[in-house]
Amino acid sequence: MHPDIESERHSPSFNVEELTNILDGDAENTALRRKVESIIHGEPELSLKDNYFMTQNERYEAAVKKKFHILMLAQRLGWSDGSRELQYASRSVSGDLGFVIHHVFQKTIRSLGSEEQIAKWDPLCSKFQILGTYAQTEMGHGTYLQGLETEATYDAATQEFVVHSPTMTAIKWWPGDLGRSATHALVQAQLICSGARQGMHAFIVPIRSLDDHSPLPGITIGDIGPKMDFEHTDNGFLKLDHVRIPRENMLNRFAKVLPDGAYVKLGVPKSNYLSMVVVRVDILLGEVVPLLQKACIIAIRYSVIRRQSRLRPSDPEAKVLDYQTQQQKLFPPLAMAYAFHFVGNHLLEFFHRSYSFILNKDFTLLPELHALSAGLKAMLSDFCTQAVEQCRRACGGHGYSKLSGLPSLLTRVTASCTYEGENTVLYLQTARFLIKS
Amino acid sequence: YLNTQKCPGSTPKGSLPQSVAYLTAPDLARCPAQTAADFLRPELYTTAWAHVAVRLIKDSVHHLQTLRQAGADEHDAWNQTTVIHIQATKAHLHYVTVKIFTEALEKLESQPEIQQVLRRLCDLYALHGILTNAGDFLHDGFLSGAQIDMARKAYLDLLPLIRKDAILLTDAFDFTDQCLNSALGCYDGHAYERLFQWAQRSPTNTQISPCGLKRHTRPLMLK
Repeated sequence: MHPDIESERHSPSFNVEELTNILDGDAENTALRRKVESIIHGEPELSLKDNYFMTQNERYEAAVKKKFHILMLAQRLGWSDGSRELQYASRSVSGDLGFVIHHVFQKTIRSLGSEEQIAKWDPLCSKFQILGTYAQTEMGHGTYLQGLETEATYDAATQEFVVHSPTMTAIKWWPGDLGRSATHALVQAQLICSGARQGMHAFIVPIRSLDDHSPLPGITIGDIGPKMDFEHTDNGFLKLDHVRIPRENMLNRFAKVLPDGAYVKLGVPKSNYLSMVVVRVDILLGEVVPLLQKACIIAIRYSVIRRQSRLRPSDPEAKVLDYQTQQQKLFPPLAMAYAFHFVGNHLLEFFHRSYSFILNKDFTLLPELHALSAGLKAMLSDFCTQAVEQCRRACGGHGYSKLSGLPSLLTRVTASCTYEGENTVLYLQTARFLIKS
Repeated sequence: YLNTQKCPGSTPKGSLPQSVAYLTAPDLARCPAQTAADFLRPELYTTAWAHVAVRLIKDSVHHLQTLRQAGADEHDAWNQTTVIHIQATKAHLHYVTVKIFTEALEKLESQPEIQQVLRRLCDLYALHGILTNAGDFLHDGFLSGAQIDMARKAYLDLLPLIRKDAILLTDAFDFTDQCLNSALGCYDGHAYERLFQWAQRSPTNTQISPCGLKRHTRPLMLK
């Protein structure tokens, strides 16, 4: 142990283990998390040690390999789908896993699908017999659902939807797991039936052959190319040319099209946002806040090792954390890391309270849930991005080295300001709710 | 707000959702803080954030209404006030986060030492927000310049208190070294040793002569 960090731990003013238990929920969770981490760290296949030296292709392959290695571990050890063990496993490999959007695909089916649809598709997802992606964003359109151009026109003669990208800007662009992996896409498209446009609805569209993985007829598909980070996620594009899918492939918990083309609405316009609410809540707790926590750990630990200049001419070089300016850089991010942990937990509790009501078509709490999750996602991702950058700069030149871990944390958290809702759009959604209130 | 504007003295129909219930709560015109220590009272800074959020939301509604009354259509009026709406929304979200943080700490009464160290972080978070957005608090005289000075003193006094617990507060997040994957941030503090070891693993260090060096330099060197 380096003496400069050892001295910091000499006489603690509180019980660190108890605080860890509070952050984990309770001591049992901490014990379980550590048990899972020790299993994960014992598997050489799940090591992150070469990550910083990998190419985009290598990162993708490593993420796929890790994902399936964890799934096989889960099978062997009896970790169930959505279990705490799997969440902890993901945390311990820093979320660097393939098929994250496959789970968004699955969650969207669970939120927007009927019981029959869930019964059909959910087991296929769980067993990875199909690989899904969530295709909302288009090249020329983002968060604003009503602005999307992709069309799904109902053909009563064949009882099929014709899914089509009518323009260049309608090409789906950015969905993760789409570029190389997915066999099915959950496509958000404007429903056209009974001669009218009925707004955005979700459709399950097969995009690649389950036999040889080749694109299906009418499908143009590929990877969007190099990015700032997320090399392990194969963000892709999808152009649909009059692709026919059966009527049953429209997710119909909140709206459906009858065989004759009649449109039956069972929910409210905001129902479509439900799956995004689910994902946003997950993002805050599972991705954004841990990135800030890690940046704080790295920068603050380094700031007690790094000595620079003197506080008084007679003194030895001081730890940089003893300078008020360094404290001013690092303690607000640390305070945020704790604040946002509790905010995330609060949002999760509110979400659980509301979610079952919403699935039973009681939408009373949906506007508040939507506004709160949108606004908090925007604010937390904004602040975390600024704070991680502040941590990075607080480490001087070494913070620019990938080996510090900070550039990867920064480029990753930066993405959260855009994905699952661009922040300005999200702030304005909360603003509308505030003005109505 | 719109309801109460139409019928002064009345309250909106039904109860507001929990996260915006403060919009109709009684509001103070001036902050009662008289010393720097007053700014370490959670009810004081939570109320301060509520005041600013309410003022900015009212202000954004007022701007919207003014444009509408001047003949702008709904959509133009909205577009011309979006910057103000975002400012108001951020204040609301600040209020929400401060309130949630303070409420979470109230539940830690059985662990007073932990409650105290987290309380300092909560104070710091709230005051950092106030100082960063001081103009919003000064705008209608809710805080005076002298009170901003007090808030800054309270904020700066917190820094050395948090300093002594800083490493432990980061240890509590309990990320393993493997998970952090950082040469600088390892638990044992041997940052420089790791940085040196890890750099040597770089594939660029496996070649004696960098690729392309000879190929590109040779033509000039041979001239």
